[in-house]
Order: sequence, then C-alpha cells, then structure tokens
Amino acid sequence: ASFFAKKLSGSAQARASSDGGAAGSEGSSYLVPGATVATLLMLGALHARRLYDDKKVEEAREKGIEIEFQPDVKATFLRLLPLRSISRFWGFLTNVEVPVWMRPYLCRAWARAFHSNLEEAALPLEEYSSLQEFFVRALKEGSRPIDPDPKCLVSPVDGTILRCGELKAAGAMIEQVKGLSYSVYALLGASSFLPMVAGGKTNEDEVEKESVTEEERKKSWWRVSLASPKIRDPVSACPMKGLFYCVIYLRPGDYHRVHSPANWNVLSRRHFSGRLFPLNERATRTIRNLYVENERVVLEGLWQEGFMALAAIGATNIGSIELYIEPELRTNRPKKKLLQSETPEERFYEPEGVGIMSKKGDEMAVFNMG
Amino acid sequence: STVVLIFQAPMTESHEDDDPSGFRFCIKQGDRIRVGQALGRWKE
Repeated sequence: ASFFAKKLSGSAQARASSDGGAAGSEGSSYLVPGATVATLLMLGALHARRLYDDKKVEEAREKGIEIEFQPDVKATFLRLLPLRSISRFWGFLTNVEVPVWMRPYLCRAWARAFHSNLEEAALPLEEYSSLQEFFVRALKEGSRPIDPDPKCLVSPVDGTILRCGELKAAGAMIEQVKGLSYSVYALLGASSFLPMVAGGKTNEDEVEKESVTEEERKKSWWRVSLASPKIRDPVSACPMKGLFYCVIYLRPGDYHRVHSPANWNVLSRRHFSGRLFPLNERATRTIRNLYVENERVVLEGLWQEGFMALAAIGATNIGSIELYIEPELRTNRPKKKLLQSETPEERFYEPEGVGIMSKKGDEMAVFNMG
Repeated sequence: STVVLIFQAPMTESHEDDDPSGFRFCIKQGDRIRVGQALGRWKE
C-alpha cells in the first residue's frame, strides 16, 4: 500500500513541479485515492484467500476430517511479533476519519470481503465516519429478535459455533481442536467461582452418590466454590453436573456487539491483559492455548439456573473490548512491564452479591478494532 | 474475536437420550448463529 501511495504521490509531485509549483498541494490529494485503491486491492486479495481457505476446510469436513493441532513455524514467529503495537496501530488507522464520498465504497469493500449484511446497518453508509465506526455499527430495530421462550438461553453474539457441550472431565477442560484442550480455570481465572466438586470424581454415578438435590446444589455451590478457593485443586476437581459451554467465533464481517444471553446478575469482571494472537481457524489449530493466552474480559454472575460466565476474547485485529456496564474499563493498553503479570485485574460490582442486572438481549459489550 | 459462554443448566432426570426435561443444545459445531437465537432449551 505504501509503495502504491508513494508511486502516486511521486507522479503527482512530478506533475506539480512541471506546472511550476502552482499546484503543489495537489500532490497530497492523490494520496487518499491511492490509499483507497490499495485498500480495495488488499481487501480483494483477502477475500480471495478466504474463499480458498473456506473451500479447503469445507472439502476436509466433507471427507470427515476433523481439524487437528499442528504447530508450525509461523505460529512460533507470531510470538516474536509486537502484536499489541500492531493491533493498536491498526486501531489508529481504522479510526481515521474518511471523506464522506469515500465512506460507502470503504464500507461496501469491507462488506464484500467479509460477508457483512449492509442492509442491516442502522445508519446510511455515509454516516460512518471511519471503518471502526462502521465495524461497531448498531443494527436496525428488529434485526435480531430475541427468542421469547423463558426456558431457553440465547446466543450473545453473531458467529460460528466452534465447540459446545457439557463440562464433565476432571479439571473442566474444553477442546480447542482435536488433541489440544485448555482448562476452564485457565480461561476464567483461578479465583473463578465455577461450581466444582473436589476429589476428581469423573464418573457421573459417583457424583450422584453425593445425594445433592438440584435445589440444594444451587444454594451450596457458592459455599463449595468460595469456601476454600486457595485449597481447591482445579486439576483434580470435577465440574458439577449440568455445567455447559459454548465457544462462538466472530468473523471480521460479523456484527460485533455482545448481548446478554439471559436475565442474569453480573457479579464480577476479570481482565486478563494477555497477548493478542489472531483467532482465526488456522491460529486455532497452530497456536497452543490460544484462548487462555489472549487478552480477554470475563464476566461472571448468576442466572436462574445458577452459574454463568461470559469470556470475550480479543485478537490482533479486534483487540479491545468495551463494556457498557463499565465504560471506564480500558483494554489493549500498551504494556508498561516487560514481563506482564499473570494475575488478572478483578472488580466486584456493587451491591455485593447482587451486582449489575442484565436482561436477556441487552447490549453488554462491543469488540473494537485495534 | 471469540466468545466463550459457560453456564449451569437443568439436567435430565433420567439417562434416556430422548428425555426432553434437561438442557439440550439446539445448535451444533459449525452452525452459524445470530444474537437472540436459542443456543439451547429445557423443559421442566
């Protein structure tokens, strides 16, 4: 892009000097269309690459091949890159105000490259002053009807289901890809009040022997988990029966606001200032512990059936997470220390034990570019 | 970006797979989903 821009700027300057310098300011005016063309070319190339990758993955799935973990050199190389700085620079670029005439072209190019539905955008395209503003756009009223069934849990985001199921194994592990899993404790934090039972009882029958009724369990899991958080051994402990998970991946073209999956009380927030690896399919199968290494915000609380936690995980291009329930929270900040502490920054919402009430379908957070 | 949701939900009382009383996901791996669509349901 810079090469293309330089070429255009060079030719414009040459033209300006041949005109006797009278039109010297015209040189800079060529930079904008040059950068736009370069951006469109880049988006086109990305689109072609994505179509090719999708086709390959689709072919593999049709053959019944499940994606496996395969560490590669690129993944190792990624660890050496200043991904946080790259992410922040990308955020700066996408926040640059774009001329009004160019806005529809930019939005359409983005939509075409990443399959966004422009008809759902709440505002005319000319009103999105930057790519970032378009990216976090609200949708037209009624675009996302919320399932009214009181006995259902709704999706908090638009995306693709990567994994879903019940947590059963000791240590409460979620599979990243075939052959590689991560612990829910590593994802949510060691101080999480995830309802677990001690002793590594992996057999469901053994758990049933505890003779704990549903009602008793709902009341007691606070005690189980809060009584001795330091003594509890997350690796040998087992999740209580009825603990489920769902992993949803948001593509760059998806609607990027996070809504409440149910009526719930958000009791705490944990911010892990980790890395900012990409989170695409390739990264998932090549970077170990991707979800527990990346920067993320975890909200924990209670809903009518017990425990609920929502982890929003950032990536290189979409690095920062903004919470509507805590607007002052800042993520994707420059690192001050060379060695970042593993300890997350934690906050408990007031009033104690009640927290912040969020209704099913309410907007809770948004992923920002950079 | 990715969102991981972890939650407690009612379990089936019996061990029958077709018992509708407990929580059941309405989606499967690879499905596209939108805000507000049901991830899963249960009956009492």
